[in-house]
Amino acid sequence: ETMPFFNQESLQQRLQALIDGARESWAYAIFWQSSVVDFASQTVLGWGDGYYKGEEDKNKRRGSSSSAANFVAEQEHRKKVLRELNSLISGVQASAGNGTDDAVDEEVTDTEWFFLISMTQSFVNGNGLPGLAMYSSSPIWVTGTEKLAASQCERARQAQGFGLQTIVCIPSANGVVELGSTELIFQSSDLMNKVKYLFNFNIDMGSVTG
Amino acid sequence: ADLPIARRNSLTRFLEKRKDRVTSIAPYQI
Repeated sequence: ETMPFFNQESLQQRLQALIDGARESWAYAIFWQSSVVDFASQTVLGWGDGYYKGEEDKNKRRGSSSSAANFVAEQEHRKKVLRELNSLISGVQASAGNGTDDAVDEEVTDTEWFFLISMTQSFVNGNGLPGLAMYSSSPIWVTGTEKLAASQCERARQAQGFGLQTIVCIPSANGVVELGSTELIFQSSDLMNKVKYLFNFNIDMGSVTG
Repeated sequence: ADLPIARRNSLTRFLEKRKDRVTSIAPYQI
């Protein structure tokens, strides 16, 4: 059962407060909520809530490795998925030219897509960046394309593939707060303090993993 | 239809916000 402190409305406000007022340009914030899977006695981090802000200049990050043909094909795939999701949420049958699909015809950026596919992911305690942060009870801060690409965590490599340059996972009371950016953002105590304040958790500042 | 509630809420919010953004910039794309 979700505690009142972590109800979804409250979570959304906290995630929004975390990045809307920040000096740095974060593209998104996600709260991975921990729960125990009874049959396996394992802690699993699943989607709690997320706030998507977007990048400052989306044109800057376009199609890092793909050709024009691949880009078009990938966009078609993303738009198709978005159309189906729109249909699922609104209950209106998806079809090209439908007024409700206007937003789908706009390019689906890499960060938007990364945020969307994040909703399908979960992490067993100790696995992936969020799981590792939870397991070690210490924040993980990865800055730079090379470091993300060289990470042992699939999520970090996936983030790099979608143009992110910074990803941070900070453990909190019953989950992990993750932030991502297409900019290079270096470790700051400001963010840690903000998470500590908003998500009510004592972080050992000396134990941040680079 | 059987999306967990947290994901459904997040997805709804994300899609609505995207729709607002696209609608607000559309007149300038002519």
